[in-house]
Amino acid sequence: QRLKVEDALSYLDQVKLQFGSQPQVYNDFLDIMKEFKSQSIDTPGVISRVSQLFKGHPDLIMGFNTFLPPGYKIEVQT
Amino acid sequence: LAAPQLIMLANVALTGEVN
Repeated sequence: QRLKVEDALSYLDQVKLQFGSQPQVYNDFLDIMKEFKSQSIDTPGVISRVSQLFKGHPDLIMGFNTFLPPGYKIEVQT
Repeated sequence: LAAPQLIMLANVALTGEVN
């Protein structure tokens, strides 16, 4: 089940909405994406940073997991 | 390891475009 651009846009909207009062969080997320694209960090690096950034937001973490390659997953604390 | 969907998410986040 390959994700589409619309899925990415929808997820990004969800992040923006949840952190509407903390725009810095979304900016931090964009920084992580930039570093990933420039290959400053790899997939495990992204996972580490995103799991810290979205700590306490299991829905965002589960949404993010859908974009990870097989074998990678951020564990959600329950 | 390739992460095509993560790359797609990054591209959409940064440019709004498909890779």
